[in-house]
Amino acid sequence: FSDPASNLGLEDIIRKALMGNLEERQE
Amino acid sequence: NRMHLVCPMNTSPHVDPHKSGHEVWEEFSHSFTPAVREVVEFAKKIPGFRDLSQPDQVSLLKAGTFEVLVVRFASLFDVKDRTITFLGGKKYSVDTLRAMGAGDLLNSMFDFSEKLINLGLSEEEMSLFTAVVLVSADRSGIENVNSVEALQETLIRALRSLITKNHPNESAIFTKLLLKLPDLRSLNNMHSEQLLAFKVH
Repeated sequence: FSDPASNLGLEDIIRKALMGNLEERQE
Repeated sequence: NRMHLVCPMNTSPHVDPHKSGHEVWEEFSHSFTPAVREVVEFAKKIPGFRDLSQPDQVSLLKAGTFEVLVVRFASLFDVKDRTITFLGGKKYSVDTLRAMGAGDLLNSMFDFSEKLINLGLSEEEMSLFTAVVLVSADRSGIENVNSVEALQETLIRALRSLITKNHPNESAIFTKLLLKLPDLRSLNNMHSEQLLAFKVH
């Protein structure tokens, strides 16, 4: 259980929450 | 054989026995997702965080979200009454939660919350401390350790400066805060073990 965040689905939530910001940077 | 989910990030520790494991997990996930989003929004506001690479931003958040939530929600643990307020707004006593299967993690979180709250930090100090908790170069999977380390050092210097300015006669507060970092790691590890037990169950 080395990656509890992925198992929890946290990574997906984190990526989606960061996404808007990251897209903004790419522009 | 009723199941309970004794995490305050849940609306209630009671689990509907008619629901499947997947449904229980979905409901729990729905409950803690807004708090996780808030952690991400907080991270975005840390000066320099957005300049880190995208994979490193994700790695720091994956590894540190639990610890940030422990700091942010320390006030849910009422040390005097020995109760915890769940996100649904209802309070549960330690004895009740113990009867539901809560173990050592519960006591450790009470101890941590009590010591942190007793430091009497301002909102600004708490925010800066939370940023220090999140930006740790020794998290697993960090690609550009030097960049994260540089940001971490900047944040630690800012925290020391703020604490020194606000508490000129209490120099030990900064040291006590830094000693909270390994405590949080320990809580994080205990929490991961409990999650494993839950998933296996």
